[in-house]
Amino acid sequence: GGKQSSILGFFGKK
Amino acid sequence: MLESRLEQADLLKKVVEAISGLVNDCNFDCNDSGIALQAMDNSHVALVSMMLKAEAFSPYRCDRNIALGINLSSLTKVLRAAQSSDILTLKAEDAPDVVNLVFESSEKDRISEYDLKLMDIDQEHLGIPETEYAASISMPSNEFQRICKDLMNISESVSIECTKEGVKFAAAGDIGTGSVTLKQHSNVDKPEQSVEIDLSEPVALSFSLKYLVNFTKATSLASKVKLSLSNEVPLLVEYELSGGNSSYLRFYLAPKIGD
Repeated sequence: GGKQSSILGFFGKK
Repeated sequence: MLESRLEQADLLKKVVEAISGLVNDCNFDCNDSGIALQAMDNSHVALVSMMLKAEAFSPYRCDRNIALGINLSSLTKVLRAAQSSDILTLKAEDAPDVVNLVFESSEKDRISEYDLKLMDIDQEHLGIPETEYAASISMPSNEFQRICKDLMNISESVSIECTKEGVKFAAAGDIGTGSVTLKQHSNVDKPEQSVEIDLSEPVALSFSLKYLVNFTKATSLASKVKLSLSNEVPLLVEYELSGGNSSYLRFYLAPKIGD
């Protein structure tokens, strides 16, 4: 279970 | 201009097949070091990163940076015309409207030529931090595919726990629970069957199986897959491409967090 996180929370925009 | 020749059209066919379930349109960024691609899925849960090094082609020529904005379902349609063992040449002008694809049969008695219209894709690139992962697992790619597909019958999520005992994939759903545990082992005769676990600290994370099963569409590209994990960061699933020139297809998957 758990809440799906977003890739944007980990990798910043260049 | 770009001119790049792949000995086996199969490589590009399989890469496109492996990522087209996640991404619709993306730029193939060409420069003198090779052809790269980075794209997220629509819901921003997964990221695909591909690098085909210049050494994977013979010859390879690209004088300046060229972005080929490609609709992957259109590319799939064109690549269907290529036999797996055909030689594939990609060509494009600087600032191109089309990419030219030529397929030559290995017997050299047939040449097929297609021009695929390009799109203008305004794509942001994400900075992927260099990460020292707490655990990395190298295992047969078909075994990873099997585990993901089997556990998807139980639940939509899988927990991956890596300790010095081994790596445990576990799912819990309405009908019950299931798990697969792999221990490190070396197979001297068939090294592609070995499971190697490199652990600096224990890791436990949960992920969506729908995405993992999607990633395993890359299984036929490489006999091994490498999973890299650290607590609270995206999982890295990596397939090596075309043997020994550090070309790769990588998938990153954001974890499920909390309960």
